[in-house]
Amino acid sequence: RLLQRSKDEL
Amino acid sequence: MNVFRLLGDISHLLAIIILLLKIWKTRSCAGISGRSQVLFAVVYTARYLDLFTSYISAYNSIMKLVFLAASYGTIYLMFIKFKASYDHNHDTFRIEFLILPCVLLSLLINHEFSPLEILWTFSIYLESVAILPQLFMVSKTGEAESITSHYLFALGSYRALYILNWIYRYYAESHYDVIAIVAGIVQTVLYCDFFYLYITKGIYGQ
Repeated sequence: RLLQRSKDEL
Repeated sequence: MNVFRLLGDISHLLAIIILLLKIWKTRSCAGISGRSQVLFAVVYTARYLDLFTSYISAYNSIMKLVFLAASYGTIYLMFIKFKASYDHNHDTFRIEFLILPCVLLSLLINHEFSPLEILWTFSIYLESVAILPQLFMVSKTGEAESITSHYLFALGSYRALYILNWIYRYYAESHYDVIAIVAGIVQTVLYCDFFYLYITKGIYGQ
């Protein structure tokens, strides 16, 4: 879960 | 979603609305950097391409559409409708010196070497420096209308709130994104000088 692209953020 | 990110998005939305209202009401874009607005439109276009490929939530999709519409709307108002009031002489920051390094960096440092991912990374890097032409213009003219300084305060606060969101997500969801965090810190640090002036003096008219 670490260091993944924050896809849900604007 | 957490309260920091929600407040950040609201602050971001507020900034964009303040800017649109300022230009529309005063029918002038004096003191506003068109170059920064072009950079923001590039940032949102590069970042929100996944609008068509991945659905996250109604909120996410609607906000992306609003940010895209507002940034292109601002450009329309500045470069077409109220072009006469655009201050060319003071909006001179060389944005190619911002875009090229961000392109190179996004090709070198990214999470995954795929088109959508590179574009997202490029948009993250570019957003962190996109306000420089605007801050440069304010420093050159030596002042900003109060409405413009409120715009900058809301815009600067949005990414500062996102930093709190990333801290929260690290502890609550053990999730973190180094690229977004480092760029977000750079972006917020760039506003520090302005925040100081805004809070101590209210930089308008000085």
